Amino acid sequence: PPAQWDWREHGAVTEVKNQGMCGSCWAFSVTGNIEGQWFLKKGSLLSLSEQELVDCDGVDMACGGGLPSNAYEAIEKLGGLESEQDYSYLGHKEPCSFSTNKVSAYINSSVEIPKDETQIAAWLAKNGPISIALNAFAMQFYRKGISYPFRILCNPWMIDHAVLLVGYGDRDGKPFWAIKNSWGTDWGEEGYYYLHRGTGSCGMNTMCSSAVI
Amino acid sequence: VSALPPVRWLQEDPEDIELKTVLRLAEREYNRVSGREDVYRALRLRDLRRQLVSGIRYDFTVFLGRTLCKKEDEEVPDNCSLHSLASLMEIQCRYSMLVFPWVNETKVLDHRCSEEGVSAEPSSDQDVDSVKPEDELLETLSLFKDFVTTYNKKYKDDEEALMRLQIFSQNFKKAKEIQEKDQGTAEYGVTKFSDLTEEEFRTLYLNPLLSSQPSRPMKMALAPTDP
Repeated sequence: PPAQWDWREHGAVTEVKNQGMCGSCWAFSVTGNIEGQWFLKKGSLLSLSEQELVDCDGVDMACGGGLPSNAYEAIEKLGGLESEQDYSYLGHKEPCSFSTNKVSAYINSSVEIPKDETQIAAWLAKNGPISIALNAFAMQFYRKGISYPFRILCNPWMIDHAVLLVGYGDRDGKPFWAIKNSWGTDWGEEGYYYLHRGTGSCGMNTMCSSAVI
Repeated sequence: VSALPPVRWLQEDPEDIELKTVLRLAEREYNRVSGREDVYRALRLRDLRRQLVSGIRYDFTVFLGRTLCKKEDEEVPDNCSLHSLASLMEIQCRYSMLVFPWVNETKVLDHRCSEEGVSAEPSSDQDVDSVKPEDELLETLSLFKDFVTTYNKKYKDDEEALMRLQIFSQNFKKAKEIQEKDQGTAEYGVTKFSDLTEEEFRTLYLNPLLSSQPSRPMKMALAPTDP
């Protein structure tokens, strides 16, 4: 893969969103991925609806949590995602009001991305932002810089937060992943989290996936 | 040797007169030697061990809280009210005492106090005259004030505000610990989530299903092979 890559510089990433007091990170991670995939396949960057997934994905548990792998399947079954504008985010579950007439983007299937971080970087640089999940240890108090917690404190089997991998690179010789979070721009570096790259920090490489258009 | 449960709250066992006597002695000893203006009161007890030797030896850790009473008051009442921020200014002391109940005598064998707060253990080189916690408290209060303004936090009453201040203070210490252990260049500290307990944060913002449910199987992505 290239030494560094950032999909924000190539127009494939929408603005940072805010999930509010709701465990809907899985929906934000998946819509972020589909926004990137749609941009790369269709040439336009759309902001897509997380609320549709919160309300209409019957397999996942809305604000109680969910899995990106289930969300892809739900989107396939529903027929696509509405835009953020048409089906705006509320931060709590409401009855499903999805309309096929308002579909802005669809997907055909989904894939799992290998755990090897070099392959993750190569896939990202070629194919777009990736939905990932990680252990959110220390994110409650993260402000800026490259986070690199001890493995024992941020173990890879306690995954509890889904986010979007948008790029990678080095800062002063320290390799990092650039991660788009969904806690608003008043958290982290303008809403982004920078995590050490190359050692499977916080299990970031364990649940990588993408929709396929 | 009788080892009692490791943590005991004073109000849990009000009838334990023997224990209360020992704690009152610890309080009195602390107030006698501390050089502080305020009277301190025992709040809770931890790691108590009782051993029958020539008398009865007690080893225990006591957490002392600041009251509104002053030592120079002519008569210090027994029921001095606690300072509203007492829990943020707890002093932790480890005592060894020898009690001779049959002659109504007590001897303090050893005591060491730390002013680092609830989670800190007293260190051997710190004693009751160590650095006052007021500076740390002022720093925390100043940070909390900025935090409330920056993130436009609203609390329903003073009680909730005080509770959030206590959580904020503990979280600030936790962030410092995370900072010390980080191997990268990250900065940790006050964030908009600094007034939430870990449990609240996990419940409100995180996703427990990710580690408790298996992912739906998906086909593997093809690794790029071209340059």
